[in-house]
Formats: sequence, structure tokens, C-alpha cells
Amino acid sequence: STVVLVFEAPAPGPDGKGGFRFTVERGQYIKVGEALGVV
Amino acid sequence: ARHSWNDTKVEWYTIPVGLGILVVALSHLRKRDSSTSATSAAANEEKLIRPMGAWQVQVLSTLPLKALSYYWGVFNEIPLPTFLRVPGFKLYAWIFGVNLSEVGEDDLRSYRNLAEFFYRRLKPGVRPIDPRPGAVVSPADGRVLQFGEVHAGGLVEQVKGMTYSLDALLGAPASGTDTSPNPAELVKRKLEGKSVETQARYGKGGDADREVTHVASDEEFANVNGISYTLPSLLSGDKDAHNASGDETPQDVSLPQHTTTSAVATVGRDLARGSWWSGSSGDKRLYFAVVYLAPGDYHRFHSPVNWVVERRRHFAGELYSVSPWLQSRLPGLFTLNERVVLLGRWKYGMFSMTPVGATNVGSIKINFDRELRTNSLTHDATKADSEGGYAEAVYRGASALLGGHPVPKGMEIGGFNLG
Repeated sequence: STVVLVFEAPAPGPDGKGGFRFTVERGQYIKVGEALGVV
Repeated sequence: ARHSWNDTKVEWYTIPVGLGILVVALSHLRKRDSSTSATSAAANEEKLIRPMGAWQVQVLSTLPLKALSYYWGVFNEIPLPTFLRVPGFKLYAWIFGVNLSEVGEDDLRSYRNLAEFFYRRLKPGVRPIDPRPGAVVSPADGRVLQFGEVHAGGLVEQVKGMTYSLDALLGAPASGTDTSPNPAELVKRKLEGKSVETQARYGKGGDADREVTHVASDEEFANVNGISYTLPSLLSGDKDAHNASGDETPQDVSLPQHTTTSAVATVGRDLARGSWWSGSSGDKRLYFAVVYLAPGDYHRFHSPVNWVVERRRHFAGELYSVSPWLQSRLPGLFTLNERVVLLGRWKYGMFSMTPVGATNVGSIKINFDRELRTNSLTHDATKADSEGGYAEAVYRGASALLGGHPVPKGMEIGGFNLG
């Protein structure tokens, strides 16, 4: 089974800072409650 | 027969060369005609989603997957003899890598069959929730198969470059004329001492909904879903929101589901803090993430952020396996499979979470949606088709203030069941 998330989040600023960024790698094993990404 | 077979004389004749050439030419012409007619038909015919790809996929699509899944579920609900349960579940745990030390029940005999063991809970405290306010946490245990930004035109990359459209996955965007009141405005109007009218729409989307309009009394604001909190706390977000009994419910996923006494306050605080419904200031992007749960994983899913679920769309599709292998070979797999789309909003704008079923886990449960029935052999196609291929339910009645079901980060939302 699979869970797909689709969501709006702030884009990174012109300097690439701020906004939402993923903090995971493709293929990484993750558990409930661990961050996929952070604004 | 033997006599006639042995005694009949066999005579051989040569075929005239011309006749041979004529037969080859005719078959060539016929083949060319059939290929040109196929391409022309395909050109003007609407491109149907037909599962193409590897030959294994073609074999899969001929199987009665839903019936297989349904009876797989019935089989797994047969109670096991008590003496078989411990060795049986230990074998399952060994094969699929289940961490038995985290399983909610220490005595494995309390799980009567594999279906109950599959839908087990975890021990308290084994899944701490990332406390950062801007963190989007994983809704389930599993492997991050895919993540990134939704391309222009709403294309989401599946695996290995395969893409599918967002509209096909989630259904068309909710009607733009969403009349749900802007809850942040409601709260502010209330603070200015103005009267506030709230509408609550009961029933499922598409049915004759009852619009109920009433003036929100002070009590209602102070006591939504059993919460007794003051409005300033809702706006300031400080910690004085508590439930009627005064204790702050701990953020712990092992709870069957967060007692709703703290749900509305938690989400309400987030609601009032961010530029909630008009989306955050500045540019916004659309992101996606795909988490794949293996058979041995904990199969309940939780809320990734503080958000409000406004509506649910049930697409009763097929039940292909969603293994990474098949995901990389079957284009549009997620738009083919049975799935339940939860649509709503969080403090930065739109938020959606879509559990996608598969052959062995055809049943998807949403704790706050008793009406949802998935993987049923007798699917109400007419209703779903009348609404663009899905059956929709609107949760506006759940909390008049927030316009939907408030789900704080980490709260158990539901899960996948065998069959």
C-alpha cells in the first residue's frame, strides 16, 4: 500500500533560503512522525 | 482407419510460383491495412488509460484482482487456533521484518487472526512526532519512493520518470465557490463582539445537502467539540487551550486516535496563527511525496501536519499491486487503483493525503468516516461515475468553526486492512 501527499507550501526565496525543503533521500526508510520536510 | 491410412496413395503437386507470390502479396496488403486503420482509430479515439507496459502487467490486468483481494480478506479473518498464533505471527514477523518489540500487545495470542495482527497498534512512545511547527512528518512507516515539486500543468512524477496528472489522482479541484466561512475571520469578528453566522453542510457531496445556518453563540466558540478554551488563546496560540477536564492531551501516535478535545484547539491555533485560508504570504509551490508501505510495516496512517480535512473522495478503481517494481512499469498506476483522497487545508494552503489500496490491502479505513466502504464487490458505480469517477463526502458538519475535520499532527487517521 502507498500514501501520496500533495500540498502547498511556501517556495524558497530568491536566495534559495526559507520556504519548504525536503529532508529525506529517495528510497530512505522513514517512520511515522519523522520529518519528510520542513518550512 | 489404419487400412485406409496405410493403403491410400499420396500424390504431390507443385504450386504455381505465381499463386505463391499472390498469397504473400495479399497477406502483406491485409497486414498494412489493419495497421493503418488501427493508428487512425487510435488517433481520434480518446486516449483511454489502458494498463500497458511489461507483459507481467498485461497478465495482472486479466486477473479478477478485486475478487482476489476481497476473498484474501475473508480468509485472513478466520480465527487462528490459539496454539498457532505465536509461532504463526513470529514466522510472519521473521519473513516480513516486523519489529515485535514495538507491537502494542505483548501477548501475541490476543490477535485472533492475521487481519488483526496486520492492523496492530504500536506501544506508546515508539513514534515521537517531530515538534517543529513547519515540519511535514511521514504519515506512515515505509520507504520514501518519490518526492518533489509538482511540475507545471499538474504532472506528478511516479517512479523512474513515469508521470500522472494531479487531476486524475485527486479529481477536479473543489468548486471555486467554496462558501466555507474563513474561520480566521470568524474568530476575529467574534473578538470584535460581532455576531457570527456559520453554515454547516451535512450529508455527502452531491446529495441534497442540508444547509444549516445559525448564529455561533459564545458557548459554541468556547466549547467546540468539547473544548473549553478562550478565544484569545486560539489566536495567540499559547498553551491555555485544554479540554474540559483540564489536562493537555499528549501528542502520542499510539493513542487510538487523539481525543478530539484537543484537536480543534491545536488546529485552531495553527489556523489563527498562519495566514490560513488565503495561503501564506509570498510565492507558494505544490509539493508531493510518496511513501510505500511493505507487508511487514505498521499499517495505520497518521496526520502529517495540523490540518482540516474538508472532504473525502473515494475512487473505486482497480487493485493492482503498488510494489515499486510495478510502479516503475505501469504508467498512471495511482490513478488506476482504488484510493481515498482526503482534501483540506493547512496553514500554508491546500493539503491532501491519499491512501492508495493494493491487491493484498484493498480495504482503507478512515476513523472519522463511518460511511466509507472500500473494496466492495458490489460497487455503486452509477453514483461514483455521476461525480467524475468518485463518491464524495463533505465534512463541513464536523466542526462549524473550522469547516471540516480538524486533525492535529500525529493523530491516527485510519489505516489499511487486509483484503
